[in-house]
Formats: sequence, structure tokens, C-alpha cells
Amino acid sequence: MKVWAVANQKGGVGKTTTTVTLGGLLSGPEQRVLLVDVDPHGSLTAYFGHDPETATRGVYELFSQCAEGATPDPTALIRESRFPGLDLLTASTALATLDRQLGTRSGMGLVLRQALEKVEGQYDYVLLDCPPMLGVLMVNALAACDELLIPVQTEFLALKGLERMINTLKMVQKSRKAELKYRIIPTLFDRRTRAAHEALAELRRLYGDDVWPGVIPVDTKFRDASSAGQPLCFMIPDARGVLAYSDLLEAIGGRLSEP
Amino acid sequence: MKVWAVANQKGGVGKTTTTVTLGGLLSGPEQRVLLVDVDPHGSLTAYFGHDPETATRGVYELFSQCAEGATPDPTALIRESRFPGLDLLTASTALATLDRQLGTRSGMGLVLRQALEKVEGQYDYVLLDCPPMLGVLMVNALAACDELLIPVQTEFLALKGLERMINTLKMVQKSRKAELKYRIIPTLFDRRTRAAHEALAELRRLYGDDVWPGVIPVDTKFRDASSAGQPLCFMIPDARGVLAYSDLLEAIGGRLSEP
Ligand SMILES: Nc1ncnc2c1ncn2[C@@H]1O[C@H](COP(=O)(O)OP(=O)(O)OP(=O)(O)O)[C@@H](O)[C@H]1O
Ligand SMILES: Nc1ncnc2c1ncn2[C@@H]1O[C@H](COP(=O)(O)OP(=O)(O)OP(=O)(O)O)[C@@H](O)[C@H]1O
Ligand SMILES: [Mg+2]
Ligand SMILES: [Mg+2]
Repeated sequence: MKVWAVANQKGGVGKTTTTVTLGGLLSGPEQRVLLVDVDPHGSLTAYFGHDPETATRGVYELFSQCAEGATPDPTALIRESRFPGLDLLTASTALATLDRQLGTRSGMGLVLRQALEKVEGQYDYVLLDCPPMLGVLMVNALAACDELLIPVQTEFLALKGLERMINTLKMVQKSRKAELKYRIIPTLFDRRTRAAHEALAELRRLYGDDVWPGVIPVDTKFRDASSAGQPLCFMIPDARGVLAYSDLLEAIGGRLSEP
Repeated sequence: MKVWAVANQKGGVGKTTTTVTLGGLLSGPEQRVLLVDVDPHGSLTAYFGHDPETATRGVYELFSQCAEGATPDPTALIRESRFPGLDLLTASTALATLDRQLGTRSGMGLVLRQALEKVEGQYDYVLLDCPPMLGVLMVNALAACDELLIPVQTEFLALKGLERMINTLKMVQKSRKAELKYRIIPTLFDRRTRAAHEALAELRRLYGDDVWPGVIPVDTKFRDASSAGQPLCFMIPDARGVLAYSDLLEAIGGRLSEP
């Protein structure tokens, strides 16, 4: 079971879009994928038609199980989506109160990791969609994943924020046993603007091999897919954005599900 | 002194771009504006050339003053920008630890409001750039402001998240004396895509007069402005995006500074 986290403290860089699209490409009758929404805002949860305001079975319950002394177990909390082989662990707005509730209480950084150990073998891939903020939820996701995907918008402000994300990783790295591999994914690349080409060149200069050699282009069909509540690869399999994410999957060792 | 907060829990909708552009349009030799970066990620701080990793004088210090029992006073923390009449109160990454540190300690929701009372009369406008997450920082900004601007991307996922933002307001409203007026600002409007027109129509149907009648169009020059570290109105005064923000200012009662 491969566990990938999709994270960046900068907002609106394509974290949810990356999680949904990769989940769509990986899942099928022979290959099972679990998408976990670790963001209190619940974009992924809403994408699949659930309401984070009222959701009562999801990631938050893992933390309440742990606070009561039990080992967190997601089995009864997981929901099926309408797509074969694609399951969900949803978010709720209550997750936004976790940092305040847990305060400086120790040991709450491994809740997600312990929970995913319970479903080892039931899924081929688990994808974690992270919130745009460093807190207990992001720390949980970074402790639970084998590899980290960092979507970065190809523009100046986003590059500035990336340094901070990498510094955060170095901080978390100290508390992990295995090395946390990460890969930077240039997203929302608009080939018509000079600023995008300059930002991309700068990104490759600063981070070299840590950056995936391809780019995810701007593709307005992602917006249509989100209003339809389905991964774009199920709607328009040869859309520009889908083909780019398929190339990414090959580069990071993901096996595309047989269509 | 008018205090406006720019907030939305959804990431990447143009909060920082709105704060910077309105700040540029309002500020000048005769009209003084304070921009406050309330986001631990520090996009606004980085935009003006400061580093949120190392910044030691800013919003975080207001909270430490308050935790030590003093009344928070921003006077010594405010920095001048290189633009006349435009000052900054910067963010630092340490702000991300506030929720955990403060835990359920009461009374920390009014720090920003008390601090801004200390500079009453020194500024004509104060703009608060909020983080994409509900926590003690957002609560502080909502308690400190007279009016709230909510940038909303004109697409499906962002509309779903808006409901949650409005519910949050209703929650915070209970603890405020004066009514919190808000206005929804359609941003990143791409007139070439059907999804944008549909989302805009749906936004107006759901929220009626709470939505500003105009739109902020997609304008790639905002990206060039952010790499140049200056508000777009100082670089290209008649750019599409700048003209749209000037229209917005007129609608919300802002006085454009004499160029
Ligand atoms: N390659 C793309 N082309 C066009 N639009 C895109 C692309 N990727 C993402 N988007 C759009 O950009 C917006 C932001 O994307 P998304 O919500 O995935 O970002 P995020 O990083 O998850 O945001 P948040 O920080 O709020 O969690 C969405 O409207 C999405 O449809
Ligand atoms: N009207 C616009 N046209 C084109 N690009 C825009 C526009 N408004 C914002 N942008 C770009 O979109 C990206 C996101 O904008 P911005 O950082 O202002 O959003 P935000 O809501 O502050 O994000 P965060 O949630 O991370 O704080 C930036 O790259 C910015 O340059
Ligand atoms: Mg997201
Ligand atoms: Mg911002």
C-alpha cells in the first residue's frame, strides 16, 4: 500500500484537483484507492457530494477515538464513492477546532498513521489531501505518508511560499524514521504568459531534480469536472490536464488502472 | 478609520491580491493605509520583500504582548513600505503555532481589535489579509473589522465553500456588538469559459444583493506585479484588473487616492 500526501501551505495551487485526478486515474475494479480529506474546509468531501458541515463519519472521529484512549480505526468511517475501487474518508468543519482542543498535548501527531495501518492491504494507494496551513492535521499527514507531492503554481508568490514548505519538511523529517521523499509538481502552468515561463525556469534552477520534469497545464475542463462531481479522467479521458497527470503518475511509479 | 477584512476559508481565491491592489489604490500622500498580514504563510509580507520565516516585528508580537498581560500596541511593530502612505504589519510563520499555544484560553479573540484601537486616527483605512483557515487569527480579524470582503472564485468548488464561510460569520456575529456587514466579490472571472458564467449566475441567484454587481476578471498582469513586489496599480494603472478593483472601491465607499 502506497501512501501519498498532497500538501502545500499556499492556497489554491491544485492540491484537491491533484488528489481527485490521480485518484481517478489509479482506481478501478482491480486497483483500490482511498482518498482522505484532511482539510477542514472539505473541498474533496464536497467534490464527491458530501457536506463537511454535517459529516459525522470521517477523519475527525479518528482523533476523538484516539483522545478516548482507543487505537484509531477507520474501517467503519470509510465511505464508498460512486466510482468502482474509489473510497473516501471525509472531512468535517469540526477538524478546524483540533489545534485548539489538542493544544500542546503530545502524541496526537500519529493518529492518521496508526489509522492507515489498520487498512494496510485493503488499498493499493492512499492519497491525503492536505489543508493550506501548518498545524496538527498537516503534521499527521506528513507522518503518515511514504511520499509527498507538492503542487506549486508557476508564479512568483507561490515560489516564495515553497521555501517555507521545504523548511517545514526538514522540521518534520527529524521525527520520522524513514526519509520523507518529496516531489515538486508545477501546476496551473499558463504557457501564454512570460511570468509562468520565468517562474518555471526559476523553480527548476532552485530545486533541480526535486521538480518533476513535466508541467500540469491550465485546463478549464477541471472546473467543469468539479461541478459534475467526478474526476476529469472519467469525463474527458484525453483532456490536456488528464494526459499531464497520467505522465506524472508514470514518473512517480503509479500504475494506471486498466480503463 | 475604516477597517476591512479580506477573508475566505477557500485557498487561492485572490485574498492577498485584493488586499494589495485595494491598498495601492487607496494609499498616497494624503491618505494613509495600513495593510495587516494575518496569514502565517505570509504572502502579503513576502510580496513587499520581507521574510515571514525571520520577521520578528509583526502581528505575532501583538499576541505575545497580550499573553504577558500588556495591552497590545502595534506602534513599534509597524513598518513603512516603499510606497508613500502605505504601511505594513507583517506576519511570521510563528503565527501557525498560536492555535496550539492558546488552546482553549479565553480572551484572545480581541487582540487585533485592541491593537488597532491604539492607531485609531493615524490611518484612513486598515486592510486585513486573512489565512485560508478558521482559527484564532480569522476570529481576531472578524472581531476587528467594520466590514468584510469575501473574494470568491467564480467556479463550483468555491461556491460550495462559500456556504461554510457565511455560516462561520453567523457564528462570530453573536459575539460582536455591531453588525458585521459583508460583501461577496466574484474574482478570477474567466469570461471565455461556460463554467465561469454559470457559477456567477448561481452566485447571484444564491446571494443576491450581498454580491457586488461587478467582477474581477482574470488578468495575468497580477502575476507580473507580484514578481515586481508592487501593487499592479503602480505598474499599469489602466490594467483590466486595476480598473475592476477601482469600480469595486467606488461601490464599497472607498476614496481613491489622488494619483
Ligand atoms: N490545471 C488546472 N487548470 C485549471 N484550473 C485548475 C487546475 N488545477 C486546479 N484548478 C482550479 O483551481 C482552483 C484551485 O484548485 P484546488 O481547489 O485544487 O486547489 P487547492 O490547493 O486544493 O486549494 P486549497 O488551498 O483551498 O485547498 C479550483 O477552482 C480548480 O478547479
Ligand atoms: N484577477 C486575477 N487574475 C489573475 N490572477 C490572479 C487574480 N487574482 C489573483 N491571481 C493570482 O492567483 C493566485 C492566488 O491569488 P492570492 O494569493 O491573492 O489568493 P489568496 O486567496 O490570497 O491565497 P491564500 O489562500 O494562499 O492566501 C496568485 O498567483 C495571484 O497572482
Ligand atoms: Mg484543497
Ligand atoms: Mg493570501
